[in-house]
Amino acid sequence: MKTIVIANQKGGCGKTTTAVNLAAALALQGRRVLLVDLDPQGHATLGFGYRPERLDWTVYEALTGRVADWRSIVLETAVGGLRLIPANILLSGAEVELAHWPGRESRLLRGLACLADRFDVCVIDCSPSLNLLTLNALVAADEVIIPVQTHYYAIEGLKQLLETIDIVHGRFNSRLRIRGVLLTFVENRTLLCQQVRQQMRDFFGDLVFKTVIHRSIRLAEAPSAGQACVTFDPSNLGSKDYFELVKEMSYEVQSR
Amino acid sequence: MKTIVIANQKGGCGKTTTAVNLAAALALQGRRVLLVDLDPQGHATLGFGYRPERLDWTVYEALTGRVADWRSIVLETAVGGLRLIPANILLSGAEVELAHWPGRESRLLRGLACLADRFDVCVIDCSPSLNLLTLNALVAADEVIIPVQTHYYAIEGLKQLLETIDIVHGRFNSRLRIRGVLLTFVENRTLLCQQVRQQMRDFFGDLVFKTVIHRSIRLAEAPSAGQACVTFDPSNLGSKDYFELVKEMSYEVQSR
Ligand SMILES: Nc1ncnc2c1ncn2[C@@H]1O[C@H](COP(=O)(O)OP(=O)(O)OP(=O)(O)O)[C@@H](O)[C@H]1O
Ligand SMILES: Nc1ncnc2c1ncn2[C@@H]1O[C@H](COP(=O)(O)OP(=O)(O)OP(=O)(O)O)[C@@H](O)[C@H]1O
Ligand SMILES: [Mg+2]
Ligand SMILES: [Mg+2]
Repeated sequence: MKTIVIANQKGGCGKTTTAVNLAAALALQGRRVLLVDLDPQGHATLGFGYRPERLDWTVYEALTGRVADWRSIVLETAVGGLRLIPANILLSGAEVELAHWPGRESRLLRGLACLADRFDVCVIDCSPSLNLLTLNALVAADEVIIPVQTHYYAIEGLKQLLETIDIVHGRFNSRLRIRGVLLTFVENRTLLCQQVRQQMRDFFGDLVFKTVIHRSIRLAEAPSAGQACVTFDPSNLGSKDYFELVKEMSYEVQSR
Repeated sequence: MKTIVIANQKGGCGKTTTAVNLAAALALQGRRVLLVDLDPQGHATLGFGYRPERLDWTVYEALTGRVADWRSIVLETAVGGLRLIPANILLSGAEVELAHWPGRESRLLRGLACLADRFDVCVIDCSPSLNLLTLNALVAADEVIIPVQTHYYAIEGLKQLLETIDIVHGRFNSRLRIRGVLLTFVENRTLLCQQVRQQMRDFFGDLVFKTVIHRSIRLAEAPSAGQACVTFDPSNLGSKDYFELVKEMSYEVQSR
């Protein structure tokens, strides 16, 4: 199982939208995919039509040892081949609860290990912070995708995220690598967008995916139908962008 | 001094943009305004042209007692009558550092008390989480403004935010009240936006400001010039919306 984490402490840059649609698009390609919601907001859980507050067993119970078998918290989704480990607001208590546990940063890594034979890919959605939960995701990860909105505030936090990834790579997880920087909410007609795109390429070079995710209202409408946009409206520009992303990622896998 | 907190744990809903432009618009009206950046991302600090990583004294040093006199961390801005208490990434250490201090939730309240005679209004920008820093802001606050993007994911976290505000009101700060829910990124032409606006009015009634903040790329461009949009491009729709908001808030003050 390959584990891909979607992380960026900047709020609202498209982490959940990327996690949900990438996971669904990979499943539509025939892969066995596990989506893990590691954000107490539970938006990836909501995005597949589950009500977070009604769930008894979520990633919180598994991380804190209240549930021993991680297989028992895996939920079905409407997309064949795609399963979900949900989250709800109780997860915000994990930070303090796990703070003094030995090995607190690898609880997720150990939990996912017992699921590794059942899935080809695991996608993890993170909250907008660099806290113990996001650290758990980075320790469990093979790759990180960094969604970046083409706005000024979006650029500033990247240095700090890269430093954090470097530290995790050095101290906890030498497999970890940046798979790519994904530009989101792209509107070719605005100058700001063009400027930021250029700055990203200057700063990150080939790490920036060729695929960009355009601003598309359907991406924001799909969650209210409890679906990923790639199944809700597959011919929409936003969906096509995520299909393109999967193609670009798959191509690289073969060529290595 | 009246203290207004801009809070919502949903990322990217326009907290910083609202804090920066509201503070500037109030200062342009002739009030003495203090803007406090309580987000380790330091975006409100960036928004006025300061480089967070180059600052020696920020709100972190004051909250943790490294600086005794809060007056020494107040910075000037290009807007007359507007001062700033900056933040940088070190602030993310405050959470753990203050965790076991008695009175940890009122560090900010006590610090701002010694500045109260120098300002009419204090505006506080929060990070996208409900942690000890946001708790400090709510304990110090007279009023909360909740920016809400007109998207599906934006609605879900509101219940939790309201519960948190209720708890703070009950246990720590009986002055605290919700000043209003501010709809942001509004685009009248999309169905999703109209639906969410209606849902907000159904749920919140008069708590929803009549003023809405439209999507306007100038609001996103202004920070790269180190300015609030209301001074960067005062005739822009985004700026006009914030001037409207100040008018709507001022009117209420008089009519009470
Ligand atoms: N390309 C896009 N075009 C239009 N809307 C989008 C796009 N991507 C995401 N959205 C919408 O913008 C909002 C923010 O996106 P999303 O919630 O995925 O970001 P996030 O980084 O997960 O936020 P948070 O930091 O709160 O976790 C959501 O309402 C989502 O539906
Ligand atoms: N009304 C608007 N129209 C267009 N762009 C906007 C608007 N309001 C904010 N923005 C831009 O959208 C992005 C998100 O806004 P902002 O950073 O203010 O949200 P936030 O809630 O403070 O985010 P965070 O959760 O990361 O603190 C920024 O790049 C900002 O410049
Ligand atoms: Mg999210
Ligand atoms: Mg902000």
